[in-house]
Amino acid sequence: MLELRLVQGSLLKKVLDAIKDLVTDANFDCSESGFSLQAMDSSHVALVALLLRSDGFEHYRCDRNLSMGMNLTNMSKMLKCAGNDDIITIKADDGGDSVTFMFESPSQDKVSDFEMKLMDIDSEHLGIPETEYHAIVKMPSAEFARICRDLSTIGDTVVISVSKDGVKFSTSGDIGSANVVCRQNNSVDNKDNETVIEMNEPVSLTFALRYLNSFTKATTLSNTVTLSMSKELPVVVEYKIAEIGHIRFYLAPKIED
Amino acid sequence: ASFQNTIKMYFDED
Repeated sequence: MLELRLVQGSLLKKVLDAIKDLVTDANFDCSESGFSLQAMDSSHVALVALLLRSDGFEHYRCDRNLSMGMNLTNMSKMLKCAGNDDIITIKADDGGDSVTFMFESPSQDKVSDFEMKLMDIDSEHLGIPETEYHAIVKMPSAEFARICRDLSTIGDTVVISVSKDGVKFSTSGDIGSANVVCRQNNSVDNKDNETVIEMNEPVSLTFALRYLNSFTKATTLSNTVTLSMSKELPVVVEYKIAEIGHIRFYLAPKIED
Repeated sequence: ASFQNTIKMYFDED
């Protein structure tokens, strides 16, 4: 028996909006520690890892570990039927072939339930080791989204370079080239507006902008984003989800021939 | 020219 009650149901709606274009089908894994998902995009270039910790739910009952295969397009269709202020409860029986999403309006005067069929998904689960990254950049998520969107009008790839001077985003294409440099700044009145760079050694990696743009669909989940980079490793683009967890996107770099 | 790696080149299967 599984019963997870999330008071801030809009978070789940935003999570689905953030990943449904990158991943079609995925297994949601439920254990006593939390509700999680790990999935790759169809070309296996990017990986998304979601964690919603059990203590972030108002009520969290998970009698035994459960993996529920869901089509994210269909799940998103159902969650779109929840109001932004609604409380969402996810319910499933052990060994059942469906999941129920229950939506309660804040004043409790409207209660809906939507039952969705589960599917068998044969997915690979990758082990992601804890890594000390060469450079970690924390910046406003809207700024990162703006840069990715702007640069993708010029080129297909971006070189992200972190040095003591700041973080530089560079692209080039048929019509020309562009560089955006963000320097470390400290905002006295609003930590969310800060750009903070922790660097052990300079790092420069090339990525497909198409994927980074897809990741920025998570911008509504957090005011800040963290980019963790090491030489010859996938970048980690992380959005914290309120007090409850995180969504991390891993993107393999492009290597020059 | 650049080559797009896959994520599976970096992480092993659990």
